[in-house]
Parts: sequence; C-alpha cells; structure tokens
Amino acid sequence: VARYRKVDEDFFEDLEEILISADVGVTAVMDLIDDLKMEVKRRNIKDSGEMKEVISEKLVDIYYGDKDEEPEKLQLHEDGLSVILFVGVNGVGKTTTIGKMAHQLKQEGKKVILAAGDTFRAGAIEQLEVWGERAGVDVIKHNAGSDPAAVVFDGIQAARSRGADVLLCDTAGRLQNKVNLMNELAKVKKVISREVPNGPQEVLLVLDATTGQNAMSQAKTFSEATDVSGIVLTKLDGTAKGGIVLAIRNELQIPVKYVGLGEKVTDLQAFDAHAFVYGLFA
Amino acid sequence: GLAERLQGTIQRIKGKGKVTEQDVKEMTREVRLALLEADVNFKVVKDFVKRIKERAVGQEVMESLTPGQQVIKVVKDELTELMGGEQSKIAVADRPPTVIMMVGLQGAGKTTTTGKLANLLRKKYNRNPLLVAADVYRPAAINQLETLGKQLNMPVFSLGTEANPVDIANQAIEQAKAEHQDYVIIDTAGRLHVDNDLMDELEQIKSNVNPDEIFLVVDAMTGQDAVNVAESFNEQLDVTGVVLTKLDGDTRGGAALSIKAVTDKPIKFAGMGEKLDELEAFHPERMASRILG
Ligand SMILES: Nc1nc2c(ncn2[C@@H]2O[C@H](COP(=O)(O)OP(=O)(O)OP(=O)(O)O)[C@@H](O)[C@H]2O)c(=O)[nH]1
Ligand SMILES: Nc1nc2c(ncn2[C@@H]2O[C@H](COP(=O)(O)OP(=O)(O)OP(=O)(O)O)[C@@H](O)[C@H]2O)c(=O)[nH]1
Ligand SMILES: [Mg+2]
Ligand SMILES: [Mg+2]
Repeated sequence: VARYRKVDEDFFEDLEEILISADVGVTAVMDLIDDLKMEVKRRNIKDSGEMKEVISEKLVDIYYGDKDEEPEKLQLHEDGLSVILFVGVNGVGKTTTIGKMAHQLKQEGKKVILAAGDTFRAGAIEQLEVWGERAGVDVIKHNAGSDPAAVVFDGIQAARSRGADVLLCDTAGRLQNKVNLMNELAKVKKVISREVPNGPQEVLLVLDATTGQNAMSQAKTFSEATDVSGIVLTKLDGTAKGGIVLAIRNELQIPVKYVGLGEKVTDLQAFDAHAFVYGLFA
Repeated sequence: GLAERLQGTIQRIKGKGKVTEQDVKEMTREVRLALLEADVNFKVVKDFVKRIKERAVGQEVMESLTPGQQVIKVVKDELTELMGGEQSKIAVADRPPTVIMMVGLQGAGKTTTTGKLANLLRKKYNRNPLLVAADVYRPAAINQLETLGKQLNMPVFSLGTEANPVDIANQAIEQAKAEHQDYVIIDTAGRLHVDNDLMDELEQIKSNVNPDEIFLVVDAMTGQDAVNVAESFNEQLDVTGVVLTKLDGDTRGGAALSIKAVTDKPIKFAGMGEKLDELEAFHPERMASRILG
C-alpha cells in the first residue's frame, strides 16, 4: 500500500488481492472494501497515505468486534491446578506448541506436567517425551493404544499429588468431520471438567497459518465439541498470513492467544492484533 | 457450491427468457467467488475466469435454454482440463533401486505417506522397498518411521540424529543395492520453502542420489500460500509429482488447482486417512467437482 497513490478502483483491487492472498476470506474482504469505500466518501480521502491508518483500524475492529482491545492471556488459576487441553487437526503443531508452552510457563516459575494424550499416532508419545526433556518437565503416559481419557485422568492425579500448577494435555490430531473422533475428544474434556474445578481452564485450538477457509469449519466444529477458549496460530514464520483468524474472532468470538514462529522451544509469542494486521501487508 | 450461487441469476434469466452479457458477467462473478471460497489462489482464479469468459459469452451459453447449466458445464470442463488427466504411475529406474524423495512443509504428511507408498509398492507392484529416516531434526521422527516400518514389516535405514541427511541418503542407497531392495523412499524433515539452508540441503540430497521421483507432499487444506510453496519447491527441485494429503477431511481443496496451474506437475496420489492403506490415485475430475462444491 504505497504512499500517495490515488484512492481509486485500482487501489481497492490491489487491496483486495493483498487481503484475499492473506486468507482473510473473500466475503470478509468484500464487506471491508464496501465499508472503506463509504469511509473514503465520508471523510473525503484523496490519497492512500491516509488510507493505511483507516484500513489497519478497520481490520483491528473486525478482529475485536465491539469488545475492547484487550490482548487475551491464558486464564490460569492463582492457586490450585489449571488444565490446558490442546486440540486440532493433524500436523498443525499441537505437540510442539505444548513443548514451547511448558518451557515458557516453567520460566515463569510454574510447576508444569504434560499428559501424553495422543495414544494413537506412531512416535507421538516419544515425541512429547523429548519435549518434556527439553522443557525440564515430567510426562505422564500410558502404552500406545490405551484410552486417551485414562491418560488425562492419570495426568490430573499426578499433577495433584506432585503439586503442579499447570497440566498440559496433548491429544491426537483429528479431522473435524470424523464424528467418532470428535466424540472421543468431548469425552476427554468431560474427564477434565469432572475432575478439576472449572477445568479445563483453557481449550486451545491449534491452527496452522497455511490453512485456508477450512480453518473456520475447524474452529466451529472443535468449539462445538470442546468449547474452545483460544487459538494458537502456528507456522507464522512461513509466508502464510493466517488472515482467517479475523473472521474466526469476529464470528465465533474465539481469540488468538499465541503464535508459533518456528520449531525451537522459544518460538512462541503472545498474540498482538496490531502487529498481526501489520503483517498482513508485509 | 457453484450451483446454488448461480440460482439467483438463473431465475432472473428464466423470467426474461433471454441471456444478456450482464447476466453472464454476473455468473462469472459467482464462479470467481465460489473458487476463492474453495481456496483457489487469487491469481489462478483471475486467469481461470478470463479463460471461461470467452466461452461464457459464446453461443453455447447465450443461446442455450438452460444457460446456468451451460455455465456450470463450461466451468467443469475447463477445470477438469486444467487439472490434467489421471497420472498415478510411479517411476521405475533402469537399474534398481528406484529412488523416491519426499519433500514438503512441516506437518504435511510426508512420513505417513512414505509408509503408504511403501505399502502400495509391495502390495500392488510386488516391490521390496527400503524406508530411509533422513529427518534428523524433529523429535522422535526416526522412531515414528521405524514404528511404521515395524507395522509394515519393512526395513528402515537410519544413522541416528547425529548423521548428515546427505550421508544417510547415500548410505541407504548402498545398502539397498547390497540387500536387493528395489525401491528406496527417503523421508526428509519438513521445512519452509523460504529457509535457504534447508532448501539447499534438499538440493544436496538430490544431486547426490539422483531421485527418480521427487514428491511434493501438500496438505489439502492449504490456502492461498499453496502457490508460493509449490512454486518454490518446484523451482528449486523440479519435483516430479505431488501428493495431496488429508483429503478425507471436508476442505474444498482449491490448493489442488493452484498447485497444478503454477507447476504443471501431476498430482499423483491422494492421502485419504491416517492408516497405511489409505492412499488412492488422485482423480482430477472428482477434485474439480469437489472444488466447485
Ligand atoms: N516452522 C514452524 N514449524 C512448526 C511450528 N509449530 C510446529 N511446527 C512443525 O510442524 C510439524 C508438526 O508439529 P507437531 O507438533 O507434530 O504437530 P501435531 O499437531 O502435534 O501433529 P499430530 O499430533 O500428528 O496431529 C513439526 O515438524 C513441527 O516442528 C511453527 O510455529 N513453525
Ligand atoms: N486424516 C489424515 N491424516 C493424515 C493424512 N496424512 C497424514 N496424516 C496425519 O497428519 C499428521 C502429520 O503427518 P506426518 O506424516 O507426521 O507429517 P510430516 O510431513 O512427516 O511432518 P514433519 O516431518 O513434521 O514435517 C499425522 O497426524 C498423520 O497421521 C491423511 O491423508 N489423512
Ligand atoms: Mg502431536
Ligand atoms: Mg515427518
């Protein structure tokens, strides 16, 4: 969006291309552009220098809807156990994100335990164990093929008896149209809410930034099954922008809490809506 | 999908009894929206709509009794032609082993597809594959591939995580020759197309082992970025085919059209689930219908 261009049809076509290419979604982009065109008339805007501010404002507005612009943090208990359940489709970065978050919470002085709730995929338990070692936290696991709800149950008992502050639960990746797998996930969540007061404190849906419009369907279906409280948007270190989270927040009121920026244990950052919107144009 | 989108315009045309250029303009606009919603890349959609516009204002639509149906037919024909014919053959080297290299972004499904291809090669083609664990970065990646090897009762070559992927690939080929394994499938670590060092690593493996197939593995739910990824991997490695994974999901899969349009390489296989027998030949016509919804 260069400075001092005329705000004409070409300008709006270029803007449309940038935002659609960022996976913001064609309907959201068309609505935004209609809104911007009205704004241009109302404020009698002549050049694009002024537009940059207006566009960023509007995008941040779409994200926050009519709520105030508070970055949403993890809702952890002051004392007593907090449980975070990680959910999402296959390969998005759930297990890696748990490793990063365990490291971060430990740095903040919390006692963290991991539950190896993916009992299905080859090497899943071993993968989480490596992350446990890297973060310096214990991992509760059963044999491969065992019931994920039983692992999570054990994780809760162990977290209690060891005085842990936070239990991070890994689950197997699953596509949202697989009803039996979504039911399995709902059952895991039930175990947590039954065993832990106000649990799970967070259900984090992990979304891959390279995902297109299907991310909306993922957010809707996973939320129906487990009442998602926040999103971790991973792989933002690539060229994909993850623009779909604007519509997800706007329509489903699910906030992005963290972004994944790489494969190292330190590559996790709190979500910043202004920085995110800026990144759509980078 | 597209049919519903065209309903409004179709009803209006029925009322008037004749089609105008304005009606056609409206219909191509609906085609554009349907393709963008299906995750087809913005520029690919632009080119595609140009292609169909000429046919759309031609006789076959303007003089048709069912212009809406004609537009859908035009779109389906053009899409199917763009997607190419079915091409699910796997290369066979003049002298064994035939070498297949799996590449792609993190989490796309390379390791799982390596297992599926090995399964297919044995069951359908009676081959004797060797799986190669060349991902030395991801925690327990070697364990993952070795577990798949055990499930398939197939050998896995590994030098552990301290070895160099180029050495692993070279030595795996040596073993395959010695042990008479006629296919070698090299599973590589996921990487970003913009990570120069890791992309160089792939070029090094390629120049060392001269693969007969380089399969770019792509997640079917990939959005607009599919074009960037496919273009980069193809420019740097000249891939021989594409595997689109997780097609058992409900994503429209427009990435398929974007990838084919920008690389012109065949999409050979479709991953249809997590089990090792869930790999199918890619059907371009079916994909075209799915994209249109
Ligand atoms: N570049 C990059 N890669 C990431 C990021 N997060 C995860 N990955 C990589 O993505 C791949 C998949 O990560 P996993 O943690 O196994 O994903 P998952 O959701 O647990 O996968 P399943 O359990 O199989 O469903 C790995 O190669 C990770 O290193 C990120 O923020 N950036
Ligand atoms: N439903 C479904 N899941 C799949 C398919 N292919 C792979 N997966 C799953 O996707 C996730 C990632 O698969 P991997 O084989 O680990 O992916 P990868 O490309 O090797 O990942 P990295 O090595 O980290 O880059 C796993 O949970 C697989 O079971 C498929 O066709 N359908
Ligand atoms: Mg995992
Ligand atoms: Mg892998």
